[in-house]
Amino acid sequence: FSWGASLDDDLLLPYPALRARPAR
Amino acid sequence: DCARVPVGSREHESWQPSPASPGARGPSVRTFVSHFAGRAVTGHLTRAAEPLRTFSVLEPGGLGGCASRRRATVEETVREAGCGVAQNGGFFRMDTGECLGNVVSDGRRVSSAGGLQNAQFGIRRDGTLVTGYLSEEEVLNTENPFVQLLSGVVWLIRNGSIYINESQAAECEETQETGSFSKFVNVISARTAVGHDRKGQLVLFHADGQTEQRGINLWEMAEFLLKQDVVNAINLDGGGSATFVLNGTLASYPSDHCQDNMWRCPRSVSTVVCVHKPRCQPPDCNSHGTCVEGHCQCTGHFWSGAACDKLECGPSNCSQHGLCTETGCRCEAGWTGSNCSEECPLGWHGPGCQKPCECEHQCPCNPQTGNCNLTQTPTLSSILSRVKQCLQPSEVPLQTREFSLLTGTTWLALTLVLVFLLLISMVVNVSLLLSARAERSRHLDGSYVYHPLQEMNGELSAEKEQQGDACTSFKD
Repeated sequence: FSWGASLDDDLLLPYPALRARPAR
Repeated sequence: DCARVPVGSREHESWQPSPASPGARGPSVRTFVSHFAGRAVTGHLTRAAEPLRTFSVLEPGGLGGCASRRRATVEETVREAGCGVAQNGGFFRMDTGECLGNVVSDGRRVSSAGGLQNAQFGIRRDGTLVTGYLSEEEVLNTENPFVQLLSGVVWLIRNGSIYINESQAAECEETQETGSFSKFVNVISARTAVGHDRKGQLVLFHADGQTEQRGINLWEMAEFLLKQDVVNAINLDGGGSATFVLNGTLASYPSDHCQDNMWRCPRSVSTVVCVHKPRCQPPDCNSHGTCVEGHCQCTGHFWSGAACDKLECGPSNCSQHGLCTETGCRCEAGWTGSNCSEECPLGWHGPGCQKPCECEHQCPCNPQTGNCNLTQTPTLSSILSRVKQCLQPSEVPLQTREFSLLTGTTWLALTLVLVFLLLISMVVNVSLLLSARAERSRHLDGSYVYHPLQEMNGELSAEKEQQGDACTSFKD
């Protein structure tokens, strides 16, 4: 049986999703 | 994206593997409900001995998962992998499914962080447990390569001490005090971690939770692990990704909601950390043995080593005159015997001494080259035999090899007999000489005898003869 798809709604991210400036 | 270190050495801890204890039990899984600052938190702590044989990093959904940026629930990934205990592993991009950081799965390098400095946990081929920061060069090491490796964020415990502050500096918390990284460290949430304890056992930690509502922060997790004798550990993905699967079945309370908000659903994640029954390294024992309880049992007499990858032909090592193969010593030309210690018998040469010498007068040849001219590298035995055998007249039909051996023995016997006789004659002569000398010296030591004069030209008169008898007794 399957649980069904999760909504990925509990996000715990170390870095901001949007990058403040380009990678060095 | 803050600091890439391609070469050189970065700070990390290497922990030598503990000696395998025979009959080591399987992994131990403990369930806890502990209170952190008054909050009740449920979770699991798993310990597994011999991590080199019992721990694997799995790609999402199986082989090629990272390359194809696949996402899969932990249950889906471990379905065929035989994991007794499994948890979500490294971080990944939610939108593209890209595996982030370094990933080495069962010896296959499938993803590279390109030297990006985040906390790593891995096992090298010799079983060394490595925790901390690695340059790209160290990750790509081929001398003692990683067989399992994955990346986390924040080195929780380093050598028995909490290392979170140092991690924040190292893993790029540059500008904001209250930025996302600091929040990531201090917020309560569902958490997972991987590390090892002082005995060299692998440790997996899982705690249920929901960001900002339930669960624990990294400081609390580190304190909990320290009390469990954990020496090195890194933090893995958490929040909705935190998943604990026991024998293939979900055994935790994920925090993501399902489509129906009433229920919670496990997230499709990326890599998975898996604890399984002991496996051999490599699993097929290099096709020279069978894997029994995680240890290779080599087939044949000559394969040896933990991975059945070494040929062993005994202490003599083919006496430096041959090559050790899986069927035993293969001798160089001119040598024979199970360990190539015997030179070819006279009259034979070549590999395995299969070729007869083809020299004039049936003379022996060089056992290595078959050359009749023994000057190249003559050995003592071949020179002696050549002198004996080749001096015989050619028309005399030479007997077989046994005959040459017979004449040799005859010469020896004859020599010994002659020497023996010589010794006996010397002894007899010396003893005679000594006894004669002793006789003469006895006459000359103060006592004497009169010898009557005798008529030179006729026989003595009867009268003289009587007086002769009377005279033999005398007085001093």
